[in-house]
Amino acid sequence: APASPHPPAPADIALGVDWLTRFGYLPPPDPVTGQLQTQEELTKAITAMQQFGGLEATGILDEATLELMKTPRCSLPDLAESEARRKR
Amino acid sequence: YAQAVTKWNKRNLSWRVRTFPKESQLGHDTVRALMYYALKVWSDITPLNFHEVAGNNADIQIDFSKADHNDGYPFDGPGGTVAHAFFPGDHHTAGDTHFDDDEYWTFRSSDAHGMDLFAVAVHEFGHAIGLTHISAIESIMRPYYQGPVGDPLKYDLPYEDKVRIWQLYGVRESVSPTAKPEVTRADDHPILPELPENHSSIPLRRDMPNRCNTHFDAVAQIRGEAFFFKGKYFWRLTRNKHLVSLQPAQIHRFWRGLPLNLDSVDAVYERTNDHKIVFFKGDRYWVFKDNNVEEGYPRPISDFGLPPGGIDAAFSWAHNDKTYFFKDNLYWRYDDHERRMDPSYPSETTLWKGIPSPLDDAMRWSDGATYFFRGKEYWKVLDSDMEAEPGYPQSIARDWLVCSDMQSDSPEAAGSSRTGARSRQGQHDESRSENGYEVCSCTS
Repeated sequence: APASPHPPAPADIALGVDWLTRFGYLPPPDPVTGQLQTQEELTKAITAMQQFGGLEATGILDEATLELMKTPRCSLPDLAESEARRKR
Repeated sequence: YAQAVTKWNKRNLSWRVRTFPKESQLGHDTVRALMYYALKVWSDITPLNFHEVAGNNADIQIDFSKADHNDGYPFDGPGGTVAHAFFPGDHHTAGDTHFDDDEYWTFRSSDAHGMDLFAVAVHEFGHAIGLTHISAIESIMRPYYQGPVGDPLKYDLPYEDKVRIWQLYGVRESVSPTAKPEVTRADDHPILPELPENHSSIPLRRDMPNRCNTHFDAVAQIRGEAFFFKGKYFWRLTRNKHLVSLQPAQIHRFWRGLPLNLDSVDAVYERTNDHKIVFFKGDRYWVFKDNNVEEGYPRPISDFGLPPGGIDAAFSWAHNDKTYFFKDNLYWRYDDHERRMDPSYPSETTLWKGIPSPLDDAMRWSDGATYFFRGKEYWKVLDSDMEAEPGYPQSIARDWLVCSDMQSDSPEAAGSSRTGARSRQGQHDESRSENGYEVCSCTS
């Protein structure tokens, strides 16, 4: 992720990746090929989530983004997997 | 989920509330009435008609469920995900709508921590008839809970949402400018009860502790949030010290794998090297990855080099990344990286000036300080100090758990528990009445 005054703690990154995967911004790691989620994908997923949530699209897990991730919400994903892939 | 945009081919849809919230003050009739009005929001402007039925074959089956409820989409306790619904389709779950029964469901309540059932129901029924999430701030289909949306009898869908549902089903005849107004009689609609304005107290379950008037078994910072454990329950505060819910959650529902007969815990801390969470009770401990216990636990605390008898408190100290265990008037220093106890321990807790013993627990916090808890009070130690700050102890209930002084015993009453060189008996609490003014706090 681009440099930020307060780089997110590892726990926040784990929370962020889990959250982004769960709500459709980040495709889950592929168990068959073992392909992991790349840094670039993560940045794009964060940007997509920020745009969708009405935040400033910084591409990093800043405080406002983490706070929104903790906001109570509906369980359904925000992006259909195909849409997410098209966005990327 | 069938995410592709789908819609119902039929216009008459049945619904039924199969299970109700167990710990909400909303009666069954109120819940059914709210569901009726939430569906009516959509049927008023589309050709869809909803009718309530009995039995298990309703198109829209409504349930209040907790945690894992066998649809592959477990809920997660208070906060987090609060509800979901299945899109229209041929599968038997199509249209079904689930609400998280760990949420505190409210109606016309000023309780900032409650979840307005009508607002969430309108959103979920939007999914049940085919709408997906959108990012428009004012849309009811935005994925984040945005608080109550006002009176169900006066609620008007945002235009954005009307356009999208009209694209799926067209406009209801009665809405079109040329149609004659539909005649409905008042008693066609269920009556929504008026909640008394002053209804603010939340009925507590019999065994539920009162956060404003209790001491805590354990306190820990986990993933940046504060957890206060008491008996079989816990309260959770976000990083900004916001209480997630006035209602405590049940330990066993969240921390999966603790024995069901465990009636309390002694101490909890998050390991800094791998962010696993360690629970202590008596001579045993459990290690959790996220909120699931790992295989092979419980194990004896002798793994840490601790003597039998259990511990009072555990915390990892930010300034040296060591873990500290307290028991009565002794404390140990443990290296979680090396997985061994540091030599020349235990030492006397008197080295921690102004900190009482025995403790209930201790916790590091995001401000870099360490907090020590005992009874209804807490002490603060800055950075790498080993001495309590002046002006402590302070009231846990007031400073952490959104309790006014009226709701919690005032620290003066607890004067007998003050220890340490700096706090004087009967000292009036400066922070409360600087310059002679009383500071009042509004909790509801």
